[in-house]
Amino acid sequence: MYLSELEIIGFKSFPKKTRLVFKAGVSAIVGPNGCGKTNLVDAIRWVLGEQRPTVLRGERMDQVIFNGSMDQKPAGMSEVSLTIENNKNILPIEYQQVTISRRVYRDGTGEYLLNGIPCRLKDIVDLFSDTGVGAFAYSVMEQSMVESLLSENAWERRALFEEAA
Amino acid sequence: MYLSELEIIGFKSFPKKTRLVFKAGVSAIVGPNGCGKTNLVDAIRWVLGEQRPTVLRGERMDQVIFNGSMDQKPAGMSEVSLTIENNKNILPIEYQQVTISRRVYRDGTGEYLLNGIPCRLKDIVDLFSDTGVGAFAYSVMEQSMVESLLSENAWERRALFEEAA
Amino acid sequence: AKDLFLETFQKVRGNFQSVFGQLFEGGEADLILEEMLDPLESKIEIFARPRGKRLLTLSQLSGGEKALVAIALLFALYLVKPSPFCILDEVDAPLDDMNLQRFLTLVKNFTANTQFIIITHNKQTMDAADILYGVTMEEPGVSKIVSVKFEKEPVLA
Amino acid sequence: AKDLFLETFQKVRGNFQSVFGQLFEGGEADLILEEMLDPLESKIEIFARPRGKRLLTLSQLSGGEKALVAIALLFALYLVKPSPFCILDEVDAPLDDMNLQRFLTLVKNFTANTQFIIITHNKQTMDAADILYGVTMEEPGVSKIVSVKFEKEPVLA
Ligand SMILES: Nc1ncnc2c1ncn2[C@@H]1O[C@H](COP(=O)(O)OP(=O)(O)OP(=O)(O)O)[C@@H](O)[C@H]1O
Ligand SMILES: Nc1ncnc2c1ncn2[C@@H]1O[C@H](COP(=O)(O)OP(=O)(O)OP(=O)(O)O)[C@@H](O)[C@H]1O
Ligand SMILES: [Mg+2]
Ligand SMILES: [Mg+2]
Repeated sequence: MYLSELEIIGFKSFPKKTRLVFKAGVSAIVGPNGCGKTNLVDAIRWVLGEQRPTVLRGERMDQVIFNGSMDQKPAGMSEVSLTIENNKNILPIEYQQVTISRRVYRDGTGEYLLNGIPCRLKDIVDLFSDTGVGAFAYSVMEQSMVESLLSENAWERRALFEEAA
Repeated sequence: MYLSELEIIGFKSFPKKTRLVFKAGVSAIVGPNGCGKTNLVDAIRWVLGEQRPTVLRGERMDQVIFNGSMDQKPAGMSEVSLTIENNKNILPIEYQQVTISRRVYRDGTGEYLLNGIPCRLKDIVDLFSDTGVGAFAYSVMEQSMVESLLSENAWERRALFEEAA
Repeated sequence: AKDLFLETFQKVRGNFQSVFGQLFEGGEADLILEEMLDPLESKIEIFARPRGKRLLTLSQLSGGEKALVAIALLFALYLVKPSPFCILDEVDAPLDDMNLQRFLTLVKNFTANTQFIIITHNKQTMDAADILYGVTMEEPGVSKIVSVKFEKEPVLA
Repeated sequence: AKDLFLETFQKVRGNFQSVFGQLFEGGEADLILEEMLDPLESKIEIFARPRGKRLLTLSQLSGGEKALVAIALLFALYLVKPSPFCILDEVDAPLDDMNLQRFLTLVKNFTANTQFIIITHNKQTMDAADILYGVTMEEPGVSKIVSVKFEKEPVLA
């Protein structure tokens, strides 16, 4: 199973429709400070169901919507779609590919979609249960996580073992 | 005012007497992970009176004493001396140079010395009051300080302004 | 659930010791499950002793050593149950050149079961990648992907 | 004491805006003293808006941008009351090449009143230094200073 495509529109610093095609193997994402690399990570977390605004570095969920630049007005909504190849049949459904989408509007309403069909967050969580996807501590690691993984407060560490079990 | 010499014996990963001569300007300290660079910073903080073991990454003050390696036994004491040039007469005493030393023994006892003469920590703190030295947040900056300087909890930030005032 | 947890824990523990050994070229490490009435409540403690050094608390390790211990733990978990994709956001920043190469070698050994997406400022990490994506902000405040992707060809003599 | 604090605050605030402008090549920043009955109790809030971007909370800035804001604050304080020496432990790790050069230029502009000791893994920072000290652990667990010090000579054509 691997990520094959990420499509972003209106999410954080990506106002226009942006498509990123991934392959298996090792990809590196590079660029100057503040150009949007970690925002791509936020987009992947968000479309997979991240509910905590602080993990996305905001105070409220609507702060992920592009809030304007010098030349562009703020966006009215944010949408991210992630396509996953099911090449090892790890996912429990009969698709070769699965596309998960999430939208949010300025008024806070939003929806999730599975291959274009509206669904609940629960459907996405169930789809990925036991695959190692969705427990973000397991799939995403950043500098600040080193301290928390090693800290006296062992609960984050504990959660990883439960994910692996 | 600038640091001209650091002498370490028995402090953290420096069992043998080690002398480091500094000059004014920009010095860079380099070397592989775990070789002792941050330990040098800890030594400077410690000799200037740092009292919090956690700032020195330990739980107790005696953990700064060299605790042995594959081939060497643990040390019985730790001593650091820092020599400071008083070239701009910022320090209130009549010396061209000031050497501050600190020792600690395994039983937790220790002493401070000013130019070789035993003194109290208070004497060293008074010597440096209002010079910008000793308020470690002001003179030492590390990666983890970026988060705390910018955090909602503004007290560390506040302390810096009071030091500058 | 308790037996499964204990079994998983033992596997991760063994892997942790082995991955640690690769990253630290020796030394010792261990994971200890605190004795509690309920293993589902007990804390997991980490011990790590780099080669040639005596055991100290984790907090006394250096910045780069701590990063390697965290990486060893993550990969120890992946050896039990791989994550299909793994996103690493500048975790290579505190590593010196030698440790960086060991880290990159470890990453490549895991690509059979895990797709890696590594955000980095480090040239050596960029060299190790199969594909490179550049992100820029030519128009201020607006991100754009510049597909700097090259897919490595074998080097011809 | 209250007046001195307010006066110092205003000076640091002006400096912060100017140093920020140098590091971010534009943009805006500010320090706001929260209105409290007792100014000696009030919190100091930081605002930072990189060039071309709209104002967001500090937390939404990137890792490198946050490091630059913290550096700008530190140097803004030094312009009011310099620290005789300043030890920077790997603060350059999250900076890209351009920001790193701006940071190094800033450091050099402050050497008249401040001695800098910079711990780094970065080659560009090493190049900018006047003197280099190497620390090694040939004997495991035992640190040794290898004085790699060179003092720069002007480059002869
Ligand atoms: N809702 C939003 N609307 C517009 N721009 C946003 C929004 N949220 C964040 N940003 C912008 O994204 C930038 C941060 O991007 P990001 O964290 O991805 O940088 P980065 O490439 O990871 O940089 P670094 O190398 O420093 O870590 C901020 O400067 C901010 O201006
Ligand atoms: N009391 C002690 N006795 C002996 N060794 C110690 C003691 N305290 C710390 N050390 C050793 O010092 C090492 C850490 O050194 P330090 O933090 O200075 O590394 P560093 O050069 O800053 O590395 P990095 O580049 O990873 O930050 C630890 O590995 C530990 O073995
Ligand atoms: Mg980032
Ligand atoms: Mg260090």
